[in-house]
Amino acid sequence: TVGAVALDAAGHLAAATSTGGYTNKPDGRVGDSPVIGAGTYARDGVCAVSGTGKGEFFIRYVVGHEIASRMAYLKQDIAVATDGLINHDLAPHQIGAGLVALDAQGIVAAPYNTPGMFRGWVTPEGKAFVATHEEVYEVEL
Amino acid sequence: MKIALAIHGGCGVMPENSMTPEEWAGARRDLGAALRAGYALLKTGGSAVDAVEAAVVVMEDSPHFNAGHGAALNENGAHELDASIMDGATLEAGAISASHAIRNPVKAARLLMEDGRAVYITGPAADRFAEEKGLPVEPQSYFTTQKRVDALQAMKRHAAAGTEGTENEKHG
Repeated sequence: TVGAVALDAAGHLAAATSTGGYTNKPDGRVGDSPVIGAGTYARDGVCAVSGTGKGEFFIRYVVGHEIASRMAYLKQDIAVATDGLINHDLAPHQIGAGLVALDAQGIVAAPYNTPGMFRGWVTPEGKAFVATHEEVYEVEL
Repeated sequence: MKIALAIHGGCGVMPENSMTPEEWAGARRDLGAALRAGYALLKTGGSAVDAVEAAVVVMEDSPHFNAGHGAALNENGAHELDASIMDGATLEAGAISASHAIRNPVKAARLLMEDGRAVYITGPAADRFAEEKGLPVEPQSYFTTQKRVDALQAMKRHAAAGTEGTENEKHG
């Protein structure tokens, strides 16, 4: 699965996700990636989220919308809200899960509970980084 | 105003000795290319929707990630592709699933969002929608890589033997 979240100069957020599912998935199975609110969600002023992992759980927990709700109603910051879903709600099911998310100020969160996650981000200061495991590489834009 | 961008190319990534150094380097290179594609648009005043679409297209075209070219195979050895996009400014969204042919599913999702008649279409209708909108469609073989063929065969062997597969097989 691949995905992206962005904050533009007008202050608007967006999210997108694309996937082939998983190897040997049942014929006709649809995961969370195209389910708005589960694998993909964006709301200006709150956050944008794109997920990766066992989609059935992302659908059951409505992960993207749940993160936005915790931020909007419980006033959690993006790190707390995303960590809560990935490492507290989903991790006990022993499923691999991760996501990237941005808040309305451009703060990035990229939690995952698997050995690694392909990921990259550009900070509001214009520095770009990519990573697969713990080691982070700065890249030229 | 600040601009920002973040991407992922999937979780379930195994320890660093599970791929060749060339494969790791290739994946990191394509992650960087995806960031550049999205950020270039943001920096020149492009919308967040433009940026996420551009970044995802780069990863769909890369064989290193489970989307588009390089997508996982289902139990029948077929590719069924899903994608979506959402605009936080309007809460408009577009999604497609079970596509067998759309080269860049995220582009179809974007066009469906802009079309406005539906949020989500699936299966052959999604492929027809993409074709009608002039998006490139491909034979199934375009999406297949040897890595995905090997992963499916290994999972079938493990299933037949009643043994556990590896994380690389379970995840895309």
